Amino acid sequence: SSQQASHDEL
Amino acid sequence: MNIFRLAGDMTHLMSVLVLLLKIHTIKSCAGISLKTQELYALVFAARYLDIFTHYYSLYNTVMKLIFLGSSFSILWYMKRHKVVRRSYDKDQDTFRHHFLVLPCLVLALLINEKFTFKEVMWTFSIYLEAVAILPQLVLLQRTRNVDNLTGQYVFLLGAYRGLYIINWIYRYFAEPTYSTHWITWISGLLQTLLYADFFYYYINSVKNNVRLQLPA
Repeated sequence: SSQQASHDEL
Repeated sequence: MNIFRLAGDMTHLMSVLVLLLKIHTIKSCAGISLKTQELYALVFAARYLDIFTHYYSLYNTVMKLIFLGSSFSILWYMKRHKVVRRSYDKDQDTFRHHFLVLPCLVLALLINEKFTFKEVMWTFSIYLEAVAILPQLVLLQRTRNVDNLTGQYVFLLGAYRGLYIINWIYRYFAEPTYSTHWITWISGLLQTLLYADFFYYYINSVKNNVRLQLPA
């Protein structure tokens, strides 16, 4: 999901 | 993972290593703001709540462990180490950093992508990271004469934020599933802008090969 796309960053 | 993101993570990692190197080998934390270090530890603790519940990649997990471990060891050195803690500029490091935490928490409760505990904490960490460097910048301005390692530490942190912005632009065009992320983008842009003034003086000092001196 798009939610996770920004959460895979540190 | 693109090259900008990797370069951003590596400069971020180097900034922490430079700081630990300074503290560990010179046994000094002069010029380093404990307030900023406390805020960073809080940022990582709030953001990485998913470390054991959601698996992204080995890279992601290892880097999270390094950032958590290094930020709490820096705190330990500055507060508990019998030699290092004596070099802390307590009287100069007076920024009221607690007053940054509450507004960031309130903002995260009001403006977030999803109203769940983990998501609000994640958003809080994004807002807090944007302003966490402020006590450090104020301390640098007060001490004015900045030693090389401290200057490099702040420069590397700023470079990390700048590279992350390029990474977001790249992802926006290169990844079909990557949508807009206003919360991270605006916070990241604000955070990078806070370094602008410092960057100007830092690059001048490197160019002229003189010690970094900030104006009063």
